[in-house]
Amino acid sequence: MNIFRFAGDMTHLISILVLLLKIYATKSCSGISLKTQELYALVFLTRYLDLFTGFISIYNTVMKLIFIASSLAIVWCMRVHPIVRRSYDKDLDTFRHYFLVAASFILALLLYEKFAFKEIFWAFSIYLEAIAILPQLVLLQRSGNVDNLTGHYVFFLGAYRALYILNWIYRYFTDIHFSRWIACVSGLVQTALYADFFYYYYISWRNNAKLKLPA
Amino acid sequence: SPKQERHDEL
Repeated sequence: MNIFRFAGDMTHLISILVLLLKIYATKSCSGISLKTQELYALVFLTRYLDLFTGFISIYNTVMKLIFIASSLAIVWCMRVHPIVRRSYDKDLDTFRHYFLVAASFILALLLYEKFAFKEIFWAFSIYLEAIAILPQLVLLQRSGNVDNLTGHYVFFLGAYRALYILNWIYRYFTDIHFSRWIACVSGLVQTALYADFFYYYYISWRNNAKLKLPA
Repeated sequence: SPKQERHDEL
């Protein structure tokens, strides 16, 4: 474990806490893409298949449980919670995310570290996580004004993988066995997708103005 | 064989 990876995990956790805060404080999920949340739940469920078979550390197990539980809780809130579900922008959140699932799965069958059940699903979860934010970014552009908590949520979500890139660079120079090309390349693509969001987030912070993405 | 490279990252 290195400081970059720990900071990355904490930033990821903060993004989830900010989203939970937004939903519980405002009793609303406006501006949040249910499709992206469903994709994240799928990412965690397919990546942590070794949750009960392999043990790495208490920290690793606890964080996996938190990520799985929180992503499922958010999907439940947006689909079932009588008050929250009413504020879901159903007619704006129309990205066909099944294509993202299919493309990631096909790629995982072609490009993997080892042709084994858990490895294919691990690669699938890595590819899917890289593009899972697309429905959310499209929704932000469509819904114009972005409330503060939603903006912070997306910012921390993008920042966590950028910290993981620093972690991979660090491990590349310190770990002789280290070779995580699948995660590295996907992580670069994932972070690049946030580039324009990061720019408009910075502008809104510098001008102390509302976050606004061009349509 | 080298220790199975487990995915130790989240």
